[in-house]
Amino acid sequence: EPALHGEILSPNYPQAYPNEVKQTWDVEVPEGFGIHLYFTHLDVELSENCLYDSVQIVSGGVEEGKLCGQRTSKNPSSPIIEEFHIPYNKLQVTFTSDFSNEERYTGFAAYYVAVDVNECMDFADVPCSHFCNNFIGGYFCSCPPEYFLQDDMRNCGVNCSGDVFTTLIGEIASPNYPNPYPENSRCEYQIRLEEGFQVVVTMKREDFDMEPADLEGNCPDSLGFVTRDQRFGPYCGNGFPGPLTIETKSNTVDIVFQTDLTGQKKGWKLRYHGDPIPCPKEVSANSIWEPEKAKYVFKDVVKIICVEGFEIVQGSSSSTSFYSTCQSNGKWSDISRVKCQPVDCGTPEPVRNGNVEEPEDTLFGSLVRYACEEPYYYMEHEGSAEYQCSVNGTWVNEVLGAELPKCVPVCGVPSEAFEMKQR
Amino acid sequence: IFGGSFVKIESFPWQVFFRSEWAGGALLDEHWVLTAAHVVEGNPHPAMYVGSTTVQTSELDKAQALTAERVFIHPGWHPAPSQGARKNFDNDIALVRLKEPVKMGPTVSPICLPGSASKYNFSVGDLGMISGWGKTEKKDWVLRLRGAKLPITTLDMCQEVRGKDSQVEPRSYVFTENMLCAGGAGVDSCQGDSGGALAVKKLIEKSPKFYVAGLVSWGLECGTHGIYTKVQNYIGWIRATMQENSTPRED
Repeated sequence: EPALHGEILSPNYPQAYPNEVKQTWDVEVPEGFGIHLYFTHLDVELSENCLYDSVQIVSGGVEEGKLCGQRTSKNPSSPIIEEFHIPYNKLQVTFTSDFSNEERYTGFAAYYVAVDVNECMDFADVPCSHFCNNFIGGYFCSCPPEYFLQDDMRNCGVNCSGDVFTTLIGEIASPNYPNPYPENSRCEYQIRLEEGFQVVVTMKREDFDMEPADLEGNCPDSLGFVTRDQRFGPYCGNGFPGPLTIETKSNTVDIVFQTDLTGQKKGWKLRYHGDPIPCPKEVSANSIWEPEKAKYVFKDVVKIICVEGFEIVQGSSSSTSFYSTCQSNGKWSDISRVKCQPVDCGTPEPVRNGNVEEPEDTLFGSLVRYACEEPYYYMEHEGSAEYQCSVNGTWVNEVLGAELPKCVPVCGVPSEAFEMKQR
Repeated sequence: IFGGSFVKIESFPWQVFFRSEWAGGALLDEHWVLTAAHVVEGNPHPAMYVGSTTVQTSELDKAQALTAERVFIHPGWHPAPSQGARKNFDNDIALVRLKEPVKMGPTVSPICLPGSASKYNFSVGDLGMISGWGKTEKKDWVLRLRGAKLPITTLDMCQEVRGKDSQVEPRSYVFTENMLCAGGAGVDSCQGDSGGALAVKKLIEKSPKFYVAGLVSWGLECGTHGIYTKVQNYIGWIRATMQENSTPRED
C-alpha cells in the first residue's frame, strides 16, 4: 500500500551534489488521494531554463515544474520555498546535474504528503451522473429516488432492464410513459418467444417522441431492436421514423433504450406479437400436399403424397407418402431428404422353364412379357404373359395379379412322330 | 415289346425307365410319374431315368435321373398272394412323386392325362402306341427303346387268349372294368414293359395330343393281347393324390 507521505533529498544532501547525475523518484500515494509536494531547501546551479542542473516534476506525462537556482523561504513562518498540488496519486521527480560546477551546490530537500482530492469539485467533468459524495481518499456517487446506481458506479439510471416478455402478444413502453422518461438510463427489454415464432413489432408514429438527433444524425436518446442476425434502429426524434411494422424473423429480440442526461421527452410505446414462422410452399416433384394452404406456418404438418406411380424409398422400405412439419427455422422437416421417385419394380423375377424379356426400364407403368420355353412348356394361364409395373412396386398381370406366370410342360406332343412300317 | 421296332425317345418323350425293376412308367408332369402298382410295390424309392433312348449305364449317366420322394400305390391294389402267381391285377396303378422337377425338352415331356369327360373316352379300335425296354420275340430285354402301334380291343379278346402253357387257366385270372385290352397281329407288350403308357392320340379342342389310355399291366401270353390298366377310371384318384401332395407352389 503506497505511503501517505515521504521525503526526497538530492544525492549527498546536505553536502554538495556530484557532477553528471540523473536520478528519478517515482512518487505514489493511495488511490483517491492527490499529492502536495513542497521544497524546504533549494540550492542548484542556476542556468537559463535550468538547462544545466535542475529538479523536474512530472505528473500524468505533463511537466508540472522545473526548478534550479538558490532560494530560501519568503515566509518566515513557513519553510516552504516551492510547492505543488497534484490532483493525481502519482508523480515523478527527476534531479539532473551536468559535468561542470564552479561552485559547491547542496541540492534540494523536498517532502510530499497525500492530500484528499475532492473528485466532485476539483475536475471539470463531474464523475457522477447525479449526486457526488466526496470522502477522504475517494468519492461515491448516489442517485435520486427511483434511480439506481449502474454497474459503473457512476451513472444513475432507472431500473428498467431485465424485463423478459414471453407471451405471444405484448406491449412495452418507456419508463413513466407518457410522462418524460428518465435521463441517463439504459433500459434493456428482452422478448423471448418459442422457437418457431417471429417477433413482429408494431409502432404507431404518434406513440414515439424522443430527443431528436444531433447535427451528425446521432441520437442522444435512442431506441433500437437487436436480433441474432439483424439490428433495427437506433430511432429517435418526434414521431417514429422507422417502419410501423417490423418483422424481425427472429423469436428473440433485445430492445435497448438509451438516454443521456438532458432532453427528456414522453418516450415511446410499442406492441409486439408472435407470428409463426412461415415455411415456403415448396413444389416437390411428383407429389401433392394435404392440406393445400395458401400459407404454411410453424407447426403446420403436411402430408406429402406421391402421385400414382411414385414412391418414397428409404433404405429397404418404401411408402407413398410422408409427413413434413414446418419447423421453427422456417424449413420443412425431411423435405430435402425425402423425394417421390418413380416406383421401381426392379428386375422381374425369373420363372422356371420360361424367360422374361429384359425390360427397357422397370419403372411404374413399364411392361414386360414372359414366355415359356416352347414347345415343351406353355403358359398355364392364358393371358398371363404380360406384366405391368404397378403402383405398389410389383409386376402385375391382369389374370394372375402379382403371382408369377407358370410354365407347365406341354403334354402328349412328342418332338418326333413315331412312324411304323406296319400296314 | 413284341411286333415293334426300334424307336427314338423323342417319339415317346414320356417314357420313364425304372432301372432296378426294369420296367416303364409315364411322365405326367414335372413332379409325377404314373406306373403300374406291381412295378413299385416292393420299392418305395425306385430309381428312374428319362430322356434316353438306350439304357446302358454309360447312357443313363447322361440321362436325367429322377429321384422318388414317395410312392403312392392305389388303395385298391391287392398284395401278391403268399403262394403262386398273382391272379388279380385290379387297380394296378401307382404314382411316384419326384423330389426335383423334371426339365422338359425334345427327349423329355409328359403325356396328357385324359379328363373324365366322355370326349376323352377311348373306344375299341382306337390305335394306341406302346414302348419299353422289355422282352421281345428274341430277347428277354433290350437296351434300346422299342415301340409299336396296336389297337384297343374288347376285354373278351384278352379273356379268350390261350397261353402256350396249358397249365395256365385263363379263367382263374381276375378281369375287371378297370382293365383295357389291346394288341393283335403279334403286337403286344411283355415283361419289362410294365407300367409304360398305352398312348392314344386324340384331337381335343383342335389340338392333337397323346393321352395315356392305359398302363402295361399283365397278359397271359406275350405276342397276343395284353391287359392295360384303364387309366380313365382313376383320374379322380390321380388328381386327388397329385393335388394333396403337391408343394404349395404347384397348386
